Amino acid sequence: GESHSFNQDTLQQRLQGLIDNARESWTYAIFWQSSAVDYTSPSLLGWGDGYYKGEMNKPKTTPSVTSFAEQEHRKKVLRELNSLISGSKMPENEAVDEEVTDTEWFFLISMTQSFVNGNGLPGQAMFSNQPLWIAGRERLLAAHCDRARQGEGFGLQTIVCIPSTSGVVELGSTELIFQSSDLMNEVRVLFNFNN
Amino acid sequence: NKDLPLSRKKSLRRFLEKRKERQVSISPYAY
Repeated sequence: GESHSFNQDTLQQRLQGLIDNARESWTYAIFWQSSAVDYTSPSLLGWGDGYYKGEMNKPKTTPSVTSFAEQEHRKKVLRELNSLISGSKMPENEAVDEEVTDTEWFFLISMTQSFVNGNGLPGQAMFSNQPLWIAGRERLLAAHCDRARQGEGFGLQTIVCIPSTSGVVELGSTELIFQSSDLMNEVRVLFNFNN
Repeated sequence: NKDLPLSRKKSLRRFLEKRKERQVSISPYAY
């Protein structure tokens, strides 16, 4: 198929296009970028880019399952990140009033993670060069993988990792989504980089 | 901190901006 040059700036558009145009309701998409220079060198998968869409069908009135202290902690971290990005201190009463949801928090935590040599769901997908499609909370728990367990703990029901030429595309959803070859083909087309 | 890699900084900025937009659109004061 047609391949594109790898371009950091277009990653966001590709991730966004992938889940905004999908029939299924995906909560987020992440591109884990490989550091490997060729097929024989050991690889580290690190954060390339991510797109958080959120839970479309979630009622706004859903009561929080997180403790008050946990919410305060998340809000504090978000305020600090806001200050870090904007370069100015954010007033206590501005923004971050809304609850930081479990999936938002999982997405943020993901930015700090990386996977070496076949570890974690993205690493396993990269190492075996096979897509991993885990649908169902029991299956996520049975995957014997920290990331799968963590995702389940934050309310995800489906996590998918699809290897591409320069990394792995991960999708997650709070809904139960079964394997779709359309989606896997879409990933192969959108993330088929020629370097 | 200053050592935050650029790709994460960009992703973080986008995430925070989108979050702010979502909050404004669901706020009762927005109507």
